[in-house]
Amino acid sequence: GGAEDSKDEL
Amino acid sequence: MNVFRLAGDMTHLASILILLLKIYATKSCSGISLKTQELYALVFLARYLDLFTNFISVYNTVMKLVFIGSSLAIVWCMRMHKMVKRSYNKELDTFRHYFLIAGCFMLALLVNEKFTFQEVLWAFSIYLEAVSMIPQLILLQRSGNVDNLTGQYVFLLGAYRALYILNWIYRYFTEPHFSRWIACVAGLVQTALYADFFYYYFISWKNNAKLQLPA
Repeated sequence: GGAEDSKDEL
Repeated sequence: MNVFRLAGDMTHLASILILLLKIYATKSCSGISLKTQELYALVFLARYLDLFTNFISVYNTVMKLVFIGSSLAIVWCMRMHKMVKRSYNKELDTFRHYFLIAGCFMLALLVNEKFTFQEVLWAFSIYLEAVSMIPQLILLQRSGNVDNLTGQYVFLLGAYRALYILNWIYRYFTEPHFSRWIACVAGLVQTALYADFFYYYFISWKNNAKLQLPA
């Protein structure tokens, strides 16, 4: 998990 | 998306609806910190910049728009609406929230996942969200009495944070690459801020009494 997939939360 | 995450988002949404209901139905924002509401508006604006660059799902996009829109509407009402404005406890809401903004921005410059414009603003929004409840908690403590809707509002916000922690624990065990230490550490700090409030909320619920915070 890089920086990208950690942005799926609100 | 797991059940904890969905429950967390719905609790967050419910807290905002309760606040809008309070303002709309009573034309009053007594007990509500404008500083906290401004911080939340800034949190959402900084974090959801990715609305234009990063599509995740319709759910995600709609929720982001709802959070940005509702937080701006609340700030607008508290500042501009004649009747609502009059009920604002300005003299109790004196926390210097600009220090929080400056501190969080500096921390975001130093601690981020990547040193890019969007990543720094994302980290900034995470840090700022973690502390943005402080002016509200101080206002409640100063006024002592907490009206019913304001109490529910703060409780739901705290519950949303607690559910997000359960969501991270779940994701940690079920997803192979789940690591998100910036959000998790900030999230733990944020949830800890509610501990005192939760304690008194629980006591008042148990005794079936009005929520009161000690001076």
